[in-house]
Amino acid sequence: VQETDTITDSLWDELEESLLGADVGPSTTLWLIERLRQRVSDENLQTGSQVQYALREELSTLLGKSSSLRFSKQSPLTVILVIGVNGSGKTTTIAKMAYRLSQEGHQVMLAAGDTFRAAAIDQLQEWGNRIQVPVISQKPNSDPGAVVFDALQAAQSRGSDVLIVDTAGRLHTKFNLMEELKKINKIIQKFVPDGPHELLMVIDATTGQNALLQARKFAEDIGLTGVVITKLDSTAKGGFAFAVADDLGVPIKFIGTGEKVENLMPFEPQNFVAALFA
Amino acid sequence: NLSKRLEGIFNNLGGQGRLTEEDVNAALREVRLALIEADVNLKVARQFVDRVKEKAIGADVMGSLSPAQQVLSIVNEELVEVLGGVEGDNKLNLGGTPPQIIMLVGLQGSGKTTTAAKLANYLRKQGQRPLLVAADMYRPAAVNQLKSLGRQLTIPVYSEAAGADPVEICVNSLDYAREQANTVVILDTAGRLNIDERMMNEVINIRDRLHPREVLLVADAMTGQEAVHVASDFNQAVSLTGMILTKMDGDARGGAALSIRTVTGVPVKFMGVGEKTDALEPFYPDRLASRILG
Ligand SMILES: Nc1nc2c(ncn2[C@@H]2O[C@H](COP(=O)(O)OP(=O)(O)OP(=O)(O)O)[C@@H](O)[C@H]2O)c(=O)[nH]1
Ligand SMILES: Nc1nc2c(ncn2[C@@H]2O[C@H](COP(=O)(O)OP(=O)(O)OP(=O)(O)O)[C@@H](O)[C@H]2O)c(=O)[nH]1
Ligand SMILES: [Mg+2]
Ligand SMILES: [Mg+2]
Repeated sequence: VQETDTITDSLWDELEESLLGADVGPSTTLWLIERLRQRVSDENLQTGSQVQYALREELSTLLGKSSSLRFSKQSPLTVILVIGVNGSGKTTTIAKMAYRLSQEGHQVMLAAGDTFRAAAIDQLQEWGNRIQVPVISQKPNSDPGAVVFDALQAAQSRGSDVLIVDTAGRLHTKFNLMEELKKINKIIQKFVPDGPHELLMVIDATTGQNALLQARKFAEDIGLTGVVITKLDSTAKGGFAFAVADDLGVPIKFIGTGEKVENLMPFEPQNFVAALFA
Repeated sequence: NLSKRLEGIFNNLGGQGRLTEEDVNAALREVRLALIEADVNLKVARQFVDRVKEKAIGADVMGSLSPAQQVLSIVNEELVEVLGGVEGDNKLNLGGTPPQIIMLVGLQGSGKTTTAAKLANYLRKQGQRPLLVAADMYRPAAVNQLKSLGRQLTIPVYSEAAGADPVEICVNSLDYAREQANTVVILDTAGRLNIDERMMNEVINIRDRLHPREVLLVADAMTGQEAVHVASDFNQAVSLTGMILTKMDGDARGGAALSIRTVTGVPVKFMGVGEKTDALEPFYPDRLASRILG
């Protein structure tokens, strides 16, 4: 803790520590510190508070503007494909989104696209029952593509305006699983002319630098339109968000703040940056 | 990668017969960076590098090794020693009167339920008669998940109806295990945050009532800087006897393991290397060391 508010070496050390400690990552942290040093000389900044303020500005810039869910403009059905690595919080996030969208007056349907993991279908069906949203599913170990196709048809014939597709967790390093995802994406693209309207990647806030590798690979293989960061009710800060948003140009759209169906909030860049230093 | 970066450093400094402090400082900056990129906790990385520094300065540059290789070998040796630790502490302790109890704890989604099934499979192959216990009464279909895995393996699962209390379920499972002559009981608990007092009290109660022989933290290999705080809180609450690092079949470097080991002394007992019930491997400190160093 500094006695005066002058810009000293220990200020830079403290900033570096708090950024690295928040999982911002060494390369983004280095970039930020260099940028701030440049601004101190360019703008003749005098105090630690000014540097802190500048840091928050830089962080907000990396995140980009806040961006909400993108709905279909052409077809009457909006399709949201939810993807991410194992255990990140996809299924729970889908339940939360479905609840929120139903509350907002949408006719939501869910597709149980994880046909592999034990009781994955049961889990989504239980959520569907709780929030009174229909779930389309087939038997465990059936082809996920077939379930998705089924769900697209059901959503269309039922007049649902939002279909959210749950997929099995998959590590981005697994070739066959990423190929399976590409196939699911193609099925949606063929069925709905401008779909999927959202390719949402769910990332656990407690993840370290691997988050960037995950996001890059998912973006590369099928593209991303948004990110949801879950488990921000933990002590983790999700600092990888800056590198992900900046590197891939993909907005963070929602955050998960707990295990209940209401624990989903739209992403607010200002709040997220402020929470980093809380 | 690290060895290339270290070669680069030593190419810029004069070749000497001994490693000077300047050489070592330059090299260790790279090592510290590699560790942080690997998600090793900041303070742990700093402590580690300080320890290596003492061993590296003045070390003779061994005949066939370049200075970079020399530093790297000291770093690797130190890392393997910290991770590998005391002889035998990476093994499961299940000696004593059956049934012995293994309790799995950890954050949400880390892989506990899947790991419980893997452990049961592994122990059965070793001649044990395992009983799986479905003590997660919060997550939708959690009990079904464990039952489904139990069915796949034909390993019995003890569970109770909705509304039952997880602590009582665990207590009751022990009576059931005795009746059924199970030799090891594996408690699958709900994912929980280390800062959730009520949920942490639940696992404290389970531990106090059952005295599990092994209390294992199931931790995701991709966990970032918070690994240290999570592990210390769990350790303080239920005295961890080991950890299992899951999803090691991905490309996460796994630095969390070094952080957890350094701060809590808890040894890695197994690694999860896939989603199937046979995807459990014993822990190899040298493999994890090279992976963390990248
Ligand atoms: N504390 C907290 N827990 C969460 C949050 N989101 C999800 N979880 C929990 O994380 C665990 C995993 O959630 P799931 O929805 O099953 O994750 P998933 O990505 O669908 O998992 P797989 O399908 O197995 O890959 C569950 O215990 C959830 O309750 C969150 O925002 N906060
Ligand atoms: N690739 C891979 N996936 C794993 C491994 N261990 C678990 N998983 C997957 O990770 C996801 C979460 O596993 P669970 O066993 O449900 O995790 P959990 O800790 O019980 O989750 P909660 O009970 O919600 O806290 C599932 O998709 C598992 O198949 C592993 O070693 N490798
Ligand atoms: Mg799921
Ligand atoms: Mg579980």
